[in-house]
Amino acid sequence: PEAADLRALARHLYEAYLKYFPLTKAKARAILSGKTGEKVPFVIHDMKSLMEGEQFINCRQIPSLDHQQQVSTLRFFHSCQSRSAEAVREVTEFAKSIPGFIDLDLNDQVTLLKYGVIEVLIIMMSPLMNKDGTLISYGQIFMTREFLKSLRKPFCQMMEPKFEFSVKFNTLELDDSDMALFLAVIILSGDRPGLLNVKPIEQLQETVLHSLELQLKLNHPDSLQLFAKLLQKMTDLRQIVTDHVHLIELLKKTEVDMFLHPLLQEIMKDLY
Amino acid sequence: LKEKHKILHQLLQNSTSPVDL
Repeated sequence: PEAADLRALARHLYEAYLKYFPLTKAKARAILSGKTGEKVPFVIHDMKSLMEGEQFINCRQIPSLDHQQQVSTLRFFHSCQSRSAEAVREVTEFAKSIPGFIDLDLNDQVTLLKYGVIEVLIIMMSPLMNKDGTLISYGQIFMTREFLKSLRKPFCQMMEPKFEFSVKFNTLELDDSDMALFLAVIILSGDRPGLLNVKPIEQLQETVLHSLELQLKLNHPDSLQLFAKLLQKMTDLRQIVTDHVHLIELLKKTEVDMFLHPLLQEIMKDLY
Repeated sequence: LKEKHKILHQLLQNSTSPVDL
């Protein structure tokens, strides 16, 4: 494809990214570095601040759960799920904006989202994190890494691998326009299990890969091998998702009050 | 596959109104 077409594709995906994802990397980094000039996030660093900060956490509550009877850890976990379900909706809208995606076989669209969405969410989490903690709840809260590590097992094991990945991923210094293309590449993976018609998916991905390669050359001229380094991250991501799904399976078996959001259940069932 | 993933399917099909999550 012509360079002009590849640049147009990059612009289109960046615009869709800005449209569907409320907390951009630029905004998150401004909050984390204290450069917003507005509200600083509420810091959750222990159980007391968790309870104080719950008023900021999340927007929608899960009905049918008696909040009085739940311990804070589990209640927080349910809030995270509710936000994750909303994030899946945002990623779905972004996927639909990728040129050619909605023309794919509908079963394949479902498969691409089922296998790609958690990988996308983990990549999108990276800009919200630094080595000390993570922004949550649209940047209104900063939750410390130490606090997450102090939760009881297996909750304490959930976020640590994401921190380790994110701290390394952030050294690549992608910006939001790079991220938009990388997310599209992840979604358009032609090797997901059960795809019916791989060829058109691979063709779409190839075009987005060309656009990403050009974007990185123009946007990061001094960063050698950035394109190759970024593609290698896709292998790490699959392992993180596999481990995450296994942890959720463990939670389902061990936690009596465990409630898994129906959308997340759909995605994780028979995933890996 | 569509049957096993009703909410995902619905999200893909509804271009304007998001399903009640």
